[in-house]
Amino acid sequence: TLRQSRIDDFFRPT
Amino acid sequence: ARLPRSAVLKKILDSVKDLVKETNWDCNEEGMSMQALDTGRIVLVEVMLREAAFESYACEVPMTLGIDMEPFGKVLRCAGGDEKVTIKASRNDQDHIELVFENEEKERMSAFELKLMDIDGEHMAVPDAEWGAEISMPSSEFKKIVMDLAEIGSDLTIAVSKLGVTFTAQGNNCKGSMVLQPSTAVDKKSEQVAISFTEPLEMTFAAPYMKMITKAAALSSTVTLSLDEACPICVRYEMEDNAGHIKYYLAPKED
Repeated sequence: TLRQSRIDDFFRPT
Repeated sequence: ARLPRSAVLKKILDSVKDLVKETNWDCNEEGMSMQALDTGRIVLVEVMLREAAFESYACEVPMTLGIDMEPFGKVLRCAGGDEKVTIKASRNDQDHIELVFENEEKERMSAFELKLMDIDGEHMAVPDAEWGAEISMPSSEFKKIVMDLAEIGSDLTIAVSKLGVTFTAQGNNCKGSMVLQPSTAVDKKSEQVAISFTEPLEMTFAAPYMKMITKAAALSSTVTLSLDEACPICVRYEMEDNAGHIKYYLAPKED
């Protein structure tokens, strides 16, 4: 099964 | 800021309102822009309306306008699609903005006030990526593929290879895939399918989110999908005449 990743897993807050 | 047609704002609102309920709009001399995450933090949406989108545009001091989409939508519904819209924000009174709609044919004018919100703004840094694959195609075609396959299954896999680009969805009792190859015989650029990639790749995304992303097809006749392994897909709609763009970054589903 696949897990839904989050934007936070890839991008950081400025 | 004066837009020749309210339809642009209506379409932008339609393209983001399923994902974002309230957002800060940053206004500066370049234009109006926003960036926001959906509550699940799965999609990052960016909108840019450049100065070129406006009939007239003046921003003497940079301002942030905290907009609640629901009342904004109610106000916008009062404007005819081909009516002009003027948005006025005062630096002395940052409690609200004014929106004026003008129908030149009927010599009708309507004015509204929209209360601004104090939104805790959060901004994500999107790194400049070297994409592994880029696909551009008619936005209506992309929309149809996503809408159709989303009925089949909740996972949408996009694979890019020498065969072209393959969209696949698998449900409990059916599976479907659609393959697009680069078009060679189509003259009009907006009807072309173009595919470039360095290595074959395959990624899976949540079909319900991808469906929301296709709403922006109303803003542009073409769409560009940029993919890279272990990175959110970027789905980009460029508006005509350098007016601006809407970009969505959708986080993938992974093992």
